[in-house]
Parts: sequence; structure tokens; C-alpha cells
Amino acid sequence: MNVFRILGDLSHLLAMFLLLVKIWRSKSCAGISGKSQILFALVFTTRYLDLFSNFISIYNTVMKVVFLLCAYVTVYMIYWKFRKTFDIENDTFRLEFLLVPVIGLSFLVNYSYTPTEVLWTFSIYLESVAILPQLFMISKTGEAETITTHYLFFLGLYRALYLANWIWRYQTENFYDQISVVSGVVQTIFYCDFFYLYVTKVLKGKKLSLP
Amino acid sequence: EYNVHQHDEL
Repeated sequence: MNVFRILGDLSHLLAMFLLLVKIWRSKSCAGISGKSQILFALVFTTRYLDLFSNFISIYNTVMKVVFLLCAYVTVYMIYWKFRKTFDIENDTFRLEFLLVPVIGLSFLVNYSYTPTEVLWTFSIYLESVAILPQLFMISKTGEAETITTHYLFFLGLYRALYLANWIWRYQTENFYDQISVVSGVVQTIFYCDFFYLYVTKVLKGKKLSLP
Repeated sequence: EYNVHQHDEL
């Protein structure tokens, strides 16, 4: 465990809390893509199947449970509790465009052909593209609430910190996991455009709106 | 050798 990894995990946790706080406080999930949140719930479900079979540490187990809970509570908020506020007309990204290639790739490029390993690989590939429905929604409506942009910032920061973690681990432990690294790089690239807008607009006190 | 299949990251 290194400082990049722990800060990455905390940033990921903060992002999920921010999203829940936004929904809970405003009693609204306007501007949030339910499809992205379903994909994240699917990511955690398929990745953490080893929760009971492979014990790593108390930290690891607790974080997995918290991530799963956050993901499912968020989906529940969007599709049940506050579904009247859900902006379904703008959440129109076609999930099959993500799911079909991701399922195909997880069968083609993985570490071994076992159900848990293929599902783990699926979760890694899916996570790298899961935010696309959310980014698509923002580009469609042309704006995002400031708290939603904070959520996206910390979600992207988590990924960037994981890249630093992998460089560190490669240097110190000679550890590398090429599937995670390639997917992580792809995922981080998707946030670059958003990071630019975040720094040039949101941090200067302006609302994120696209021309 | 490190066992990559352990997947110790979140």
C-alpha cells in the first residue's frame, strides 16, 4: 500500500459520497446518468465476487463492501426514491455500444479462462468506459451542476492516482498488471477534456456550461 | 513471483 493508492481509494470514496450527498440534499438526481451508475454497480459486482473467497486485508474487504453499498444505494435513489427527478430524456447513451465490445474483449484478452477471471476482466474494461453515458449526458444538455463536476473530478483524480500507484509498484515491487494499466490509461484519457473544463471554469467559480 | 491473479487493488 503506497500513498498514491490510498489517496486514489479515498478520492474514489469521496466521489461516491459527493454524488449521494448531492442527490440526498437536493432530493433530486437531475443531471445524473442512471446508466453510468448501473454500469458502476455492475463493475463492482463482477469485480468483487472474490469478497468471500479471497481475503486480502480488513481494509480491502471493508472498502469493497462500502463501494458496493454506495453503488447500489445510488442506483436505488435514481431509479426508485427520486425517479421523478431523473432526467431520463437526456440519458440516452446506447449501452449495447459499450457492453458488446467489453464482453467480447474480456473473452479475448484475459489472464485465464475461468468464470471469476473473465468477470474480473469484464469489470476492468467496463469501468474504463462506464462514465461515458454521464459525459455524453453533459455534452447533450451542455451543463452540469457544480457538485456533479466535483464528483467527476474526484472520480477522474482516483484514476490518475492509480496510474501513479502502478508506476510506484512497478519501481518498488516489480509488479504490473497490464490489463488494469491499459484500461486505466484509457479511462484517465476520457477525463482529460473534463479536467480542462473543471480547472478553467469550475475552480474559477463559474458553472460548467458548454457553448 | 507476484501473483497477479490475486487482484489486491480495488
